[in-house]
Amino acid sequence: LPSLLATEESDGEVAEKYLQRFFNLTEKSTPSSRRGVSAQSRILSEMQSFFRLKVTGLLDSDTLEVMKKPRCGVPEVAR
Amino acid sequence: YSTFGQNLKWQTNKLTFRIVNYTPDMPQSDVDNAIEKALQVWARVTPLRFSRIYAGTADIMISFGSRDHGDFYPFDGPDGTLAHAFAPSQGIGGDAHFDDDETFTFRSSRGYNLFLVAAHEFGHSLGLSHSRDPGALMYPVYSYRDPTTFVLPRDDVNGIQSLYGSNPDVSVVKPEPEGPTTPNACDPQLVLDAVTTLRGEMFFFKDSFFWRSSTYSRRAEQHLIKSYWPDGPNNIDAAYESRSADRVFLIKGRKVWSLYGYTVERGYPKSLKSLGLSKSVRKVNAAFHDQESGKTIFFVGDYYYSYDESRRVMDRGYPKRVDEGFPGMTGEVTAAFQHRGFTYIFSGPQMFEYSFRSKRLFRVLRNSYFLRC
Repeated sequence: LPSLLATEESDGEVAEKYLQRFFNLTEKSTPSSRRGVSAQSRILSEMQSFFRLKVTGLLDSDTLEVMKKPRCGVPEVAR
Repeated sequence: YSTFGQNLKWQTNKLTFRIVNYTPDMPQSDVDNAIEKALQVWARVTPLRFSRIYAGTADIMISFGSRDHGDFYPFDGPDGTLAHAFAPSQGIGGDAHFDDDETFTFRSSRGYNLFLVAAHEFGHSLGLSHSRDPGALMYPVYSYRDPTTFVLPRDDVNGIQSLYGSNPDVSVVKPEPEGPTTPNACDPQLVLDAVTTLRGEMFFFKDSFFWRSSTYSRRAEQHLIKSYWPDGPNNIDAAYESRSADRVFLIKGRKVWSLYGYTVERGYPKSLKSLGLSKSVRKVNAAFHDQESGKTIFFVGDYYYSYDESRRVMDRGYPKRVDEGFPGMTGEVTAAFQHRGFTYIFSGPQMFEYSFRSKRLFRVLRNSYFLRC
């Protein structure tokens, strides 16, 4: 059963919000966008490259760790 | 470094700033100090000059707010986003906003150091965007550095001078010390300060940085030492792990720090004597702990000492010459550690792979062998 308590954001939500806020991800990940490289995966690669992480386009623990670090609110890719 | 673009810069070198309100975290005088010091970081290397106004609209309006504070970029509560600022332009351009759900401090490493956060945001106020250089002030992720010894890193100096040029008064003012550059793990001439294991990972220290590498991570991560251990030392001489005590010891000069995870243990730094070394030892070049024999080996100049951790005494018959224990090692030992039963001795840009027990030299490798270049 879904928890009645407020739950922490899932890693996916953290990542999506991060990419929207700092790397101008505008598209929400939807089943249709799963054909080919999704915008989210492409922009995630951009973020991984910026932070000198291994560029996989996949949300891994190293990438998530960077996303959770305290930081400046100015985006890397301006809208 | 990167900029918002050549035309997104101030067209005058004389800028005004105004501190609109204050955070309750710090005395107002400390806020004033932190802000002025942060602006001077940029003034010292450019023609830019800042003057404070107390009313009306300044080029750089500085304020503290939380959540939605009226600029369509709401803050997010504690941690996460700490502050933001706007590129040079009329109106909101240049303004810097600080998230008052954070705890800001001035001199300590507790909370977020307002001077460091402000200096970063004022880089944006002046036209710099984020840098990919993890040692740069304009790197987007916060990391603590000692504000009393802070020098604007070379990457940031290059960035701001690409917009405004250098400080014309430098001939009058004491020349600015050269900003630190960020060491490159894949530099073939890289000479490491120290290497140690830490709970199954490998830590390679250089200047104020370390690289963290593990067999699981696909890439060595580079961090500022002080982003992990704010009260730890930069530019260390040696490091080793005592697995039985679950501690890592960092040695710098005649002092030793004990790390337990992210914590620098109370009562440290202590003197080298606490490691069993005699008073005559002034500097340790490298150290490692041999799992098999339970000895900790300290390299001092051309010699090495052997300390028996279980009996807590220095072994008799030491110091011995390094090339006696490690045949073929004639250069200065700069770092040492053990990994999967092999003992790695670093000398300059080379790493020598030994069996500590048989004294056999297997291979000579590059320093970056474990750094996954």
